[in-house]
Amino acid sequence: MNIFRLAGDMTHLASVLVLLLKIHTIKSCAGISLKTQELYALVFATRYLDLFTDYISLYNTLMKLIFLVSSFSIVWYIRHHKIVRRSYDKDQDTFRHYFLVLPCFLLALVINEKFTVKEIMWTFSLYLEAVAILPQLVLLQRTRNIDNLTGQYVFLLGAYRSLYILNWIYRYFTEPHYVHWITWISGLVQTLLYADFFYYYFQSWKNNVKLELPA
Amino acid sequence: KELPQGHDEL
Repeated sequence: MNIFRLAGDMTHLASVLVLLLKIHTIKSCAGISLKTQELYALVFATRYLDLFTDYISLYNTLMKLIFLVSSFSIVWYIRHHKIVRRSYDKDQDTFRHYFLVLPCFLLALVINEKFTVKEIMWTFSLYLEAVAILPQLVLLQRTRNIDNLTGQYVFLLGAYRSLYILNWIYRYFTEPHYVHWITWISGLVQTLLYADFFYYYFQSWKNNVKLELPA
Repeated sequence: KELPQGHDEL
């Protein structure tokens, strides 16, 4: 494991913890898209099917379990927690899941490495992760005014994606036969989706003002 | 054991 991969995993973990912390302590999920969180839960559930078949390392297994448990807990909090669910703004969070899930699934059926259930689910999870942030970005655009924790959550997710790209570049030059087009292209698409957000995030940080997205 | 591409990543 290289430093970029580890830093990427840690920012990913931090993003989830920031979100859980926000929900747990403030008892509010204002500004958080339930649609995006449900898509992430689906991403992890379909990607980590190999928990049952392959053992890679203790680190790998533990991280997978953490991402599974945390993503489903976040969904549970927003949907069922008696206080948190009241702060969920259903009318603003209108993105339809199947607009993203269906094309990703069809694409995974056509473009994959191997036509097996596990491999197709894994590929589907990569495609879906690439676009799962869209409902969240749409919600941010709509509400415009973003609280610090939500801004940090999206920033950490973007940092995680950027670090994974550096990890792939590093692995490409240090490991033989490390060529993974499906992972790279979906990862690149995912990172590019954050570019616009990053631009406004850094501007607000530079000018020391509250983050606001243009309508 | 040889893993399929990128499967050791999260």
